[in-house]
Amino acid sequence: SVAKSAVAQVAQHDKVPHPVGFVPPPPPCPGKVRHFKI
Amino acid sequence: VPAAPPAPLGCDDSESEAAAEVGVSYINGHSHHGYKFALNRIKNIRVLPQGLNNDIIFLELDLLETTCHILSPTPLANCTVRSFTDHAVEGDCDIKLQKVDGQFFVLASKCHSHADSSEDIIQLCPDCPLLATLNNTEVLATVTAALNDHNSKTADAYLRLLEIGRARIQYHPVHVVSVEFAVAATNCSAAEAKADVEACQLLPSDQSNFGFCTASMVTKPLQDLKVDCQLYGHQVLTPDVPFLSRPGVTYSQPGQDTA
Repeated sequence: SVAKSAVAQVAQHDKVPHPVGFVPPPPPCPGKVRHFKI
Repeated sequence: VPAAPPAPLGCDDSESEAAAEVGVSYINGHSHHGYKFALNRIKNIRVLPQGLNNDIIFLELDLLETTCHILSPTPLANCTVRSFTDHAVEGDCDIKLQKVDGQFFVLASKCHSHADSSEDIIQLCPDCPLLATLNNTEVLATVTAALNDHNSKTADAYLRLLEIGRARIQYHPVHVVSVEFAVAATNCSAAEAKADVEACQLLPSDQSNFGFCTASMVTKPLQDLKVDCQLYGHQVLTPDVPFLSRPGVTYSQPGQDTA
């Protein structure tokens, strides 16, 4: 029952929408452009 | 519970930037032609752990050509990246490095460069001059005229052509051919060269004195030639940098210098 409730909690948690204003982190690559993009 | 694997490196992480800096320095240090390149963007990085303090790193880099010729002693940090309207040239490089005890070593690199498309330049700057091929007859004639003009006026050493770095031709509103080329001092003064130019040889590597010239030739409506040559002063080159970088340019006028 402990395992079931833990899974249930996780499942619930995943359905929780991100808080308002949440900005996903930028993808790790490609990186920033230092001069200009051809 | 086994430790979670480290988060993948991001392309803007300091460690990625440190690896990229080693890679760009390696590329410029082993290039024999053209110009120095600067980092524009780290496109991708992959790390393959090999054991304790030992990783193999694959880097994909976007570079941009600078205005410094590869023989220039100017540090890369002081080299200006060629602007978009100057007809920029981009380099794409794949580099394999090994990081051992915090130190990076380049194991292999593969690069290719390409100029920005003429359409892009014309769209933004209709009258900007565009890159011309280095064996274009107008380009060769301008390099010949510029080097002969410099050698006929200088009181210093007679200069020989090493390589043409780049050339651009503008067609409107006037017809202008602009060239950049690398030169080397010979063992002759300009006066001695007039007597016997064949005797003028490049100085031995322990005395080499390289330089760089820019010139522009307005051909229409009136002919006007401007030349500026600067010698870098004596440099000790790494042995694997060949003096003459690409098949020589032959001059049109008979009896002129050939490289």
